[in-house]
Amino acid sequence: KEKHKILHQLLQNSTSPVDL
Amino acid sequence: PEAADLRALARHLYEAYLKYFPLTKAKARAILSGKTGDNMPFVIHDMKSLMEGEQFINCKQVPIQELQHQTSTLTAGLGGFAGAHSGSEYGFLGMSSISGEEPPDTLELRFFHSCQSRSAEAVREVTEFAKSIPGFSDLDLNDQVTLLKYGVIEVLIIMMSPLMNKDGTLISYGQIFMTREFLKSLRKPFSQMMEPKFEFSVKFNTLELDDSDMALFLAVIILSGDRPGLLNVKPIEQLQETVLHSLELQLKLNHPVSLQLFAKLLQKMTDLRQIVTDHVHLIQLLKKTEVDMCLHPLLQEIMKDLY
Repeated sequence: KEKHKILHQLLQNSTSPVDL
Repeated sequence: PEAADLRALARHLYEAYLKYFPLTKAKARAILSGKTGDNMPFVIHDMKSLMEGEQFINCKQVPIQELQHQTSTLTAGLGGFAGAHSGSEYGFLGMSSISGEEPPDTLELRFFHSCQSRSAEAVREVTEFAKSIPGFSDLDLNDQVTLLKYGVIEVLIIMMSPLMNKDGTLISYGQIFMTREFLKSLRKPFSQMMEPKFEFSVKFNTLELDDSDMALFLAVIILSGDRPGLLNVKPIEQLQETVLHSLELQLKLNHPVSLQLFAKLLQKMTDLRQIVTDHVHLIQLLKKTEVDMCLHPLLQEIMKDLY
């Protein structure tokens, strides 16, 4: 999970844009 | 009833596609064929026009809120200049403007960083699109990650195709047209990055898919059950099969005289994998050879141990 932290975040956050 | 379900799925995916990817193929082709009246894209064809283009975009900067609303009018991964809006360290315009005092090597790196910034944003859009595929969010979360990790660059390359013709590509929300010759004139290995995408796109564009076909094709790519490391392949294959049926029906209805279009399209998936493999190897080469290169954390995550 740690290896793909941002992808996990993107998948779990509904519509709010992750700070890229 | 089954056909009605398949049509409903096609409509649903097309709506999601329009929601998350505002620069549609229809809009991009209108820009490329000069049907947008006075709103012709600015052409970058050499270093001088690159500098002017930077100025041009600086004048037209979109406020951040508006940008978030648009999410992205730029559909593909080569979104030069887009980093300007985010203020991120990867931005092209976020940095100082090009001047003769800079070492010449930095230009390609700066442009490359701006492309990365736009690509990261595009990954976010593709993720939202994937989540809109019925059943996708019910898959094992680790499998969702794997599908995105392996599928997203393929999706981005497909989405780049409508922005390209044999002479160049639209970038920066369709506001700029960058010529293929200019991209080829950058120093190695940057000059080698886009040429395979142009070759692919020119051939892919002859299939003449429209946006509603594209939406289904992108979903098929994402739902590939043969990605390495998947934990539970069966539900993915079942989802893909339904989307494949929907795509087949869509192509029959939308392109009744285009023989074997479905088969031709599926063959493109093999070419795509090779392009992505070569792309990732090129990025890995860049990481080794370019001292000043930093890879965007999201792209790093995707490309690490990919191929």
